[in-house]
Amino acid sequence: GIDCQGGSRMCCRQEFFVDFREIGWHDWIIQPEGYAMNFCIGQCPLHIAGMPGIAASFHTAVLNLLKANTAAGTTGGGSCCVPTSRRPLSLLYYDRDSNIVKTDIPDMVVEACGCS
Amino acid sequence: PRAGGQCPACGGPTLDLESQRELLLDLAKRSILDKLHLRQRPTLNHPVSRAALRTALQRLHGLPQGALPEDNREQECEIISFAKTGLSTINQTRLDFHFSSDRTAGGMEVQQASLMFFVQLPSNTTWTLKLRVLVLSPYNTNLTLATQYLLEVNASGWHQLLLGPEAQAACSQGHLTLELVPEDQVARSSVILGGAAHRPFVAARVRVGGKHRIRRR
Repeated sequence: GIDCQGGSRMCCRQEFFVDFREIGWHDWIIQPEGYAMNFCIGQCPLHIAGMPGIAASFHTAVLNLLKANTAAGTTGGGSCCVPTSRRPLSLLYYDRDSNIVKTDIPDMVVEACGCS
Repeated sequence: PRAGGQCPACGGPTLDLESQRELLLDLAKRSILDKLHLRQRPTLNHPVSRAALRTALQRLHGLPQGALPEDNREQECEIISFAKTGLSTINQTRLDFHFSSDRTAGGMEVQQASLMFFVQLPSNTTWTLKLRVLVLSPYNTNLTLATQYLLEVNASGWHQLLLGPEAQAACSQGHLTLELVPEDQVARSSVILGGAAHRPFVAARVRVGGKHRIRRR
């Protein structure tokens, strides 16, 4: 996947770290210290639609050239910048009875973005 | 993009960076609370001491891991519930364990539950302890005996007792009461109930949210 840097406008992953101490949640969330709420942002021009967000294979490159050259004639919806890989968020926290709860929330952290 | 421009993704007005940050922090809070089936962050009425937390986490790692939930709509979690010492007399001690109604409302199924308790024994002695599982019957407010275990312990330290289906069902309903009935004087003074690092607790492996998620979907 591509991480957003500077003024890149193409589809990329924007990192955004939420520090639980900063939002006053460090008293009830024991571990971890924060949550990487990364998100996908940027444009997906048609000729890179379907790019899995990694170095495209030769086949994909040819396909994209064909699309770019025939892009004018194509109709239909655009392509969106979406997560292509995610991992769980493991939390250790106190519930309101002061029980300790350990849980894994699936698909909570975006690892990579790509064009649908 | 600078404030006042147009968002390249949705075409709406762009926010200044500070408002954007506020929006994202609020989204992060909402996302975590939603996945934990919580309406708001919990307020802690009985903070747990660091010593009890450390002890419990060490014991938690010692428990056998369960199979992952086959249905990803469900979420598996482990809960450690510290005992609140209930009604006690010279002959027996009651331990109450509460499991949040947030989870029970969303459909909580206890897969496994163990009682962990600490014993300080004089050397070369063995003692016997009766452990009763008391449950609320649907028709009256009194606790009735659901099942009981006879424990024989011959060493000081932490002990684990795997609890059966009656206790698991009580945990699933949100409240478990255990009664320790020592068989003799030695046993009476041996179970450590107080003290920051030796509070008895129940470690439960729970499946949450199967029904809840389907309903919302």
